[in-house]
Amino acid sequence: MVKIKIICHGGAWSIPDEAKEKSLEGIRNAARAGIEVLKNSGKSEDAVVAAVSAMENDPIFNAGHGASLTRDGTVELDSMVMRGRDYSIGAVAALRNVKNACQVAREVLDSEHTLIVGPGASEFAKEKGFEIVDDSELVTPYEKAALEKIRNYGTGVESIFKAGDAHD
Amino acid sequence: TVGAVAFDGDGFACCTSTGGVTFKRPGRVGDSPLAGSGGYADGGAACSTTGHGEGITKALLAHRVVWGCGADQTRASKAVDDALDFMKTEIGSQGGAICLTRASYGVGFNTKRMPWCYISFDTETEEEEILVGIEPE
Repeated sequence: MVKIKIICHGGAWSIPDEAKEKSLEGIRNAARAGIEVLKNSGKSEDAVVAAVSAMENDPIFNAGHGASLTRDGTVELDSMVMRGRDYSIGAVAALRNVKNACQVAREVLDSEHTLIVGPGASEFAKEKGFEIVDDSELVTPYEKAALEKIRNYGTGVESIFKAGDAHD
Repeated sequence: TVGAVAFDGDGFACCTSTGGVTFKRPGRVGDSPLAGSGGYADGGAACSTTGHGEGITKALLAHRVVWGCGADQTRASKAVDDALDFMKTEIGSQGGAICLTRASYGVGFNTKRMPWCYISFDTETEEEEILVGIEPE
């Protein structure tokens, strides 16, 4: 008896009630995408990339489309893939203008590198034929609002204090 | 952050991907792309983590989980809980992790919620098991 298997997570944080159902739907889709690769005799390193790609393409999750924004309002993505059989590693960090960072990380796994960061990572992705996209394709209204909320947090507190009806 | 761990009947792999944290400094990188922190895999187990990036990196959380499984394939869940407890008490950071060994799986988090889904498939009987969760219990 051979059991092939996959387990996925969609991030551990204070997920609000209104995001619960979509998160559950998205995580099921991701695990389904991964197990189908295994059922078709695919390798575990390709199954995890299929599952994570599904979540990167789902705006409910903080990766790819729907990723958190830097204080400049830009998207910088980090990802890694590791294969236990031979300890091979592929990773990118601060990758810009590419939708699926995990797929670029998968390409790094097959290269002689283990980690490529920043502009070099974007250049590597371009060399491997990945489409270079504008940040606008990765930014969601939800994340824009989250950034604005933090940007204005200081102002909010200040105005409350100035209004004199608050305490530390 | 999102992650996946798989076993294809022969070997393990893990994958983790993230946009980081809102309002981060450009160039700030957390644990996700760092082998041993955001994810780790060897011949007997694999793990993917999520949570406070700097804390996970200090705890070397993914490697700590895989190492915690040791030779006992039934320890995945215990290894995840022990590693998260260490990170919380020693470093004061919260997060979550998923893990697979040949005989077990582990899911743990000490934040409000973490969506997770486990699917196993018996290639002989074609029996499939699906488990899904998001609340702490």
